[in-house]
Amino acid sequence: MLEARLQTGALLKKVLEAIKELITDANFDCSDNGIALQAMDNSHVALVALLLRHDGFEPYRCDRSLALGVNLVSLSKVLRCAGNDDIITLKADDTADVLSLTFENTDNDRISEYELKLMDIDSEHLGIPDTTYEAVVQMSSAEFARICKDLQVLSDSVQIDVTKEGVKFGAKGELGSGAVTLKQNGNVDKEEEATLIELQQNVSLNFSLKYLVNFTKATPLASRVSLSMSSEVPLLVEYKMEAGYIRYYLAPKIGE
Amino acid sequence: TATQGRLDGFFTMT
Repeated sequence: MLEARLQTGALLKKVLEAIKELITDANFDCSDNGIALQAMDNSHVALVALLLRHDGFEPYRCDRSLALGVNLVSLSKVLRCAGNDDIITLKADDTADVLSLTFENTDNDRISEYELKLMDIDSEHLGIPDTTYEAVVQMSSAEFARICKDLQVLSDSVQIDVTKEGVKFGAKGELGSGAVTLKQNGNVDKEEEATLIELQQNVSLNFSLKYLVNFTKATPLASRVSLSMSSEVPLLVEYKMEAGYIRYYLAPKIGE
Repeated sequence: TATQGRLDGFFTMT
């Protein structure tokens, strides 16, 4: 059985907000390592890989690996019934056909209990190969969100150019063009805002802004984001959390 | 204009 108690229930609410528009149904794979989820969007353009490590929960118990098939829209609706400061406990039996959720307020004088029906999801499990990327950009997650949103005014795609000087996000559309360049600035006072680049080779790739904007729904989960790129390989956008991560993979646009 | 690529083929089935 699974029993996982999360002190900061808001984390789970934010995680659901960050994935529910990309994928509708997914298996939460529970093991002694923690709770993981991996799913592609319907058009096979993007993939979400989520890990909530066991040490992020207190307590965390999972005697036997379990796949909990969840409709993410339903789960996020139920999670809206939890207060932001509530402690959230997830429970499921080995023969689980429901996921039990308990929300306790911080005064421990209001306890709400919900049960969400589970579904059988026959999902193909994909192995994501370890890739050495030609360019890795680490930057402020809020800045990345702003750039994607701003450039969406001009176009539905963005060209990302990475050199050792900096990273340039450019968009061209019917009303004109725009570009935002962030210079590499590792020695700024505010570490949170620094743009850092690890580069093997200059990279220039095109991506759909609609998907990138969707990925930035994870911004409340981490102050930093990393963009890992190589030619003709899916972009990896990673938000690291205290005990886990959300990784998004996005196939590039090809052939200008 | 560029066409949107797909992820199929990048990741292996396990």
